[in-house]
Amino acid sequence: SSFSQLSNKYSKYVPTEGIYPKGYLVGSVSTGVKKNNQLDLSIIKSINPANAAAVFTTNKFKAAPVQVSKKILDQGNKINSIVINSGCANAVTGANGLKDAQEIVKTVDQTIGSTDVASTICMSTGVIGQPLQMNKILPQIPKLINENLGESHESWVSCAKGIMTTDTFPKLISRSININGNTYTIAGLSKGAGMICPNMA
Amino acid sequence: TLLGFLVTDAPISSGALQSILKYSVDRSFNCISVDGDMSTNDTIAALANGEAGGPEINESSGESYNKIRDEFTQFAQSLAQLVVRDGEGATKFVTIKVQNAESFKDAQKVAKTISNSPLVKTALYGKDANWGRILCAIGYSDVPVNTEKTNVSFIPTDGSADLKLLVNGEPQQIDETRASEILEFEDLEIHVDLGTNGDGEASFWTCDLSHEYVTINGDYRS
Repeated sequence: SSFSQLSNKYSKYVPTEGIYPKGYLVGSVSTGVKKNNQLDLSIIKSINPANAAAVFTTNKFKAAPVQVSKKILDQGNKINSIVINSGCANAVTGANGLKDAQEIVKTVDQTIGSTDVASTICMSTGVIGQPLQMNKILPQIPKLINENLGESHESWVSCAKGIMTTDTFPKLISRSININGNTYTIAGLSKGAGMICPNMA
Repeated sequence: TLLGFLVTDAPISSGALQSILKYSVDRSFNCISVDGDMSTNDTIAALANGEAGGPEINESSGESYNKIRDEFTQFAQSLAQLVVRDGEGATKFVTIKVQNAESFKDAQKVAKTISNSPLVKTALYGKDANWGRILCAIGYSDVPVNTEKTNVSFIPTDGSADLKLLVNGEPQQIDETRASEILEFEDLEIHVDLGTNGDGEASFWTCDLSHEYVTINGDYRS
């Protein structure tokens, strides 16, 4: 019964096709942080630097990637990429957690050839209080960027799967809108199934 | 943890993107609850790379700005609602709509309190039309309520007549068979009218609380 319910949700809410915004490459890879070779590292990359905005948790114990990403956005930098790992939240991990988050940002920036200022924001989700397994994550970043990114529907679904934790289905929607004769497209990914009562600012 | 990403090829200025994101998140991701816990990592980020061309949309763009802000808001609501539908162990998707509060913030506070009540959520799981628990949650929300003009109804999602549970503060004779029929649906709407002179209105989206939630979270770390 439980399996049937999960299967129903997947077929009901996961789109089989979509229309996606121009100029983005997305995808994911398995680093081995999550068990059974599940996808656990995703990247959303804009082919040109994009304007960026974010709202973050108001929890007083902000995870390292939240602190690092907020600082990068506060500098007003244009953003090329968002990198997200799942399986480990890199939260309550002290100074080493901050270093790890910065290292991930630096590695993504170097791989895409953007080295002047930080142009990547990072996010993590998963277990709190454990350090990131950098030995598993860092080597997979070049592979993900150089080999696993694409603009197809399958790439977007894969990207959505790479950020899942206890989620039973990837959350992905896309839509085109017309404003004063111009057609724009929005795509959205989300994840979350538990510890959910956000109040972001 | 909640993570979300909204990416567009529209040419939205940096300032406009931040204000659009805040407006839309306040009406979407900040209006959902699965279990009442706030993560250390919650983040919603937006990118706008302008690859679709067209004139830049900024906060002075008038109609264009309002239109894209409203599109973002609807879009964010759809994405946020998927999170609730996939809530750990969830079998129900519940919309709490609060009307006639003194302000939007009051309406939101009441909706959030009902959404986070473990007793309301377990009653929903058990398909028990326990309006008393809903009233109780309204009562401790710490916002002005006209108890003699408060109304609570279940709105079935098949378009059939609503089930009035409380009218002007008076409990109704509930048709339990009808209540059970409504609670059989995966989706349910609960309407609350606080009966004040204000016109504050807010919606919140939540799910039920099941045995499965405990099973999933009893050993998350290991």
